[in-house]
Amino acid sequence: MVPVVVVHGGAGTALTCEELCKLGVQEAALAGYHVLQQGGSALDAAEAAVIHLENNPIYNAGCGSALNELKDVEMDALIVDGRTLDCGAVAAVRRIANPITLSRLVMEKTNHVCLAGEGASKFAKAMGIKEVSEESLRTEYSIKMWEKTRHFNEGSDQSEESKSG
Amino acid sequence: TVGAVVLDSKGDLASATSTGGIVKKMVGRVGDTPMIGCGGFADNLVGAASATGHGEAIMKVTLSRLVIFHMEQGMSPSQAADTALEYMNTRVKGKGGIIVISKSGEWTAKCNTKRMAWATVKDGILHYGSQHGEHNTKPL
Repeated sequence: MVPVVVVHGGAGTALTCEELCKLGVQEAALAGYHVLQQGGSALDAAEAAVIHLENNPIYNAGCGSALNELKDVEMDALIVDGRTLDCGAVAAVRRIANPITLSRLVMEKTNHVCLAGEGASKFAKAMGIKEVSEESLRTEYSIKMWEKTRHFNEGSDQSEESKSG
Repeated sequence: TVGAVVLDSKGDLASATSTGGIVKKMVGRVGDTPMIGCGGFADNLVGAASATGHGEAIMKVTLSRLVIFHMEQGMSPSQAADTALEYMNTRVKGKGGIIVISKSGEWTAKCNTKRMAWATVKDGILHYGSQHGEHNTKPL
């Protein structure tokens, strides 16, 4: 079978910086492909590609995530294994750098599919995942976007951009 | 939101999706990303998908599973993605995008928003783009 890696960096009306966005997804696809070349599985490659994007501050995931109404970062992630249909997810998780890795641990180390909020954070700690500061997940751009919409109540700004993750 | 779908040399498929959500969301708001069949899905018997966009709309139509369902019915990844995105738009006025790989390695990246940055590696060639119809290639 010829291996294939496809990645996306989010859909919307505008890209923060189009050329950088295009470069970031290329790097992430290559990171995933490199894992396959080293003998990694599809799961390893998908996780590696997404970690690459979570660590890139221009994307809305991990570092660079959108800020909630309290100006905090709450992140969601999901991983699915097509071989077994096993899956793992985390929702509204805080203060970790790579939610996709935590979702894989939910899949592999628990009998559950999804852990949310404080429970997800406790599980991360139990799995030895280092907690990071809120500050390290915020970026100048995410703060600027939050400031731009601070006069709106959640959902009152009906632009397509405001509804898309 | 970011995501990846992968087919390895053994024929195994995987999907991964991660997001920070939407700006100024309510505390505790959860979108499509961690919902199986919404933000992502993978089944070696059919294909794999990862979604992005308006989370509430994606959840209402279970977008990733819908694309895989269309492929089960015989559509190509491209046809399945177009059909599911059109359904989401007409049924719940939803905007978004999706990346898909079939079990045979056919792939697509589609959106009904203005842009979605995407990239693919297959057969020693890097494909990438962001605007509708944009498809650049580079040999590795």
